[in-house]
Amino acid sequence: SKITVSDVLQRDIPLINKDTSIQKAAEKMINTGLTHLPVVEDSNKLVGLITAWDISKAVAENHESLEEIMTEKVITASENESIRSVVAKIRSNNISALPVVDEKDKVIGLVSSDILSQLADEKH
Amino acid sequence: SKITVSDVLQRDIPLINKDTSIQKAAEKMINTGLTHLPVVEDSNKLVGLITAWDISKAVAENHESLEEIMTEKVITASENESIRSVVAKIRSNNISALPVVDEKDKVIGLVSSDILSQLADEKH
Ligand SMILES: C[S@@+](CC[C@H](N)C(=O)[O-])C[C@H]1O[C@@H](n2cnc3c(N)ncnc32)[C@H](O)[C@@H]1O
Ligand SMILES: C[S@@+](CC[C@H](N)C(=O)[O-])C[C@H]1O[C@@H](n2cnc3c(N)ncnc32)[C@H](O)[C@@H]1O
Repeated sequence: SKITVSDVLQRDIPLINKDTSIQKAAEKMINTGLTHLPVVEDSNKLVGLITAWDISKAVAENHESLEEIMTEKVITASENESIRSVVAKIRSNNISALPVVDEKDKVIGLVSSDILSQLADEKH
Repeated sequence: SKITVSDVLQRDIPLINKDTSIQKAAEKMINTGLTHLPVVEDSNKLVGLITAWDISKAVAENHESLEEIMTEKVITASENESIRSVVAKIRSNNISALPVVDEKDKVIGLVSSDILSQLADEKH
């Protein structure tokens, strides 16, 4: 049968809020080994995304606050979305992970190309 | 038929050397949209790897030179390696990409979970 996002998503991921410092966000990535941190406000509603690439941008361009480097228009996935649909979003946007949200934009978890690579089929 | 690393690897990737500054390495990631930079010496021989996560580490822990944050024991792939073997290396080491090298450790390209996610099979 067909697997969906809910079969592969990573739950219990660290979340930050808009007034987190760039250094604190970097520390959270190092402590968890992750490269993507959803930015949320009350009751885990998604407002943005910070990745290790954005922290590199802060270094490259001397940015001082998280809001200067945060991506606001986040490409997300839903729990019942197909793998084929998520893979297409990764390809067309040059991104490596998508926050998974419910119908109220509350963060449920993350689906990444690291996890999806584990489904790679070498027969083609 | 079975595809191998040589069918999916990304060639012509940016390379840096050990005396590149952390800021210059970050700038190269921003200019190319990439998150992995192999570190090489004469004739592109691999000596290390810098990722956007390492740049985040420099921010989290106030490191000043590339050599402080560079990974030296790099997990690599060869051109004729199977997809199944590369996928296992990604899973067991929590990494997102592997430099592809020849028998003299010269960098030929990069194979990433972003590329391998495009081979994901949703029937399981
Ligand atoms: C274009 S990607 C290139 C590097 C790498 N693929 C990555 O995802 O970080 C880097 C930029 O994409 C943004 N990004 C990453 N995942 C995203 C997502 N799911 N939705 C919107 N933007 C995203 C990051 O915030 C960052 O500014
Ligand atoms: C443990 S991973 C976690 C974050 C993310 N998966 C990544 O690959 O950047 C981060 C660390 O792994 C290292 N790393 C990434 N790819 C590697 C590879 N092919 N061989 C050895 N170390 C690697 C990076 O240099 C960094 O220090």
